[in-house]
Amino acid sequence: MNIFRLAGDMTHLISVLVLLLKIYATKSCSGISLKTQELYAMVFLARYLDLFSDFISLYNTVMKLVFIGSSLAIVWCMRYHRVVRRSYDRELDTFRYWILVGACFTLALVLHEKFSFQEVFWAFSIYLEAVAILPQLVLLQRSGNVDNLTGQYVFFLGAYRAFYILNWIYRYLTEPRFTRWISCVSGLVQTALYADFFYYYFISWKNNAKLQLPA
Amino acid sequence: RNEDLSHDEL
Repeated sequence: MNIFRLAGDMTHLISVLVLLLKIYATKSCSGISLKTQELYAMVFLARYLDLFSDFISLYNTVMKLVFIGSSLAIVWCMRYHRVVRRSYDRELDTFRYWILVGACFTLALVLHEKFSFQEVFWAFSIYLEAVAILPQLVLLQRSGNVDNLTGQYVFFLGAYRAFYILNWIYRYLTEPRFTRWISCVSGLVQTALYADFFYYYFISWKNNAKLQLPA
Repeated sequence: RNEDLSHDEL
């Protein structure tokens, strides 16, 4: 564990807490893409298949349970909670993400570290996470105004993978046999997808103005 | 356990 990875995990945890806060405090999920939340639930379920077979550390196991539990809870809330579900932007959140799921799974069948059930699903989860934010970014552009908590949620969600890139550089420099090309390339693509959001987020923060994404 | 394949990152 290094400081970059810890910072990345904590930033990821903060993004989940900000989202839970927004939904719980405002009893509203307006501006949040259910599609992205469902993709993240798939990412965690596919990635943490080794939850019960490989014990890495208490921290690792607890964080996996937190990410799986929170993503499923958010999807449940947005679908079935009688108050929250009313504020879901159903007509704006129309990204056909099964195309993404199919493409990522196909890629995982071709490109993986080892051709085993667990490794193919692990690679699938890495590719899927790289594109999971797309429905959310599309929804933000369609809905125009971005409330503070939603903006912060997306910001922290993007920042965590940027910390992971620093973690991979650090591990590459300090660990002799460290090579994680699948994670690194996907992580770079994932962070690049946030580039324009980060740009407009920074501008709005500098001008102390509301976050506006160009339609 | 095959060390370098067990994914120690989240």
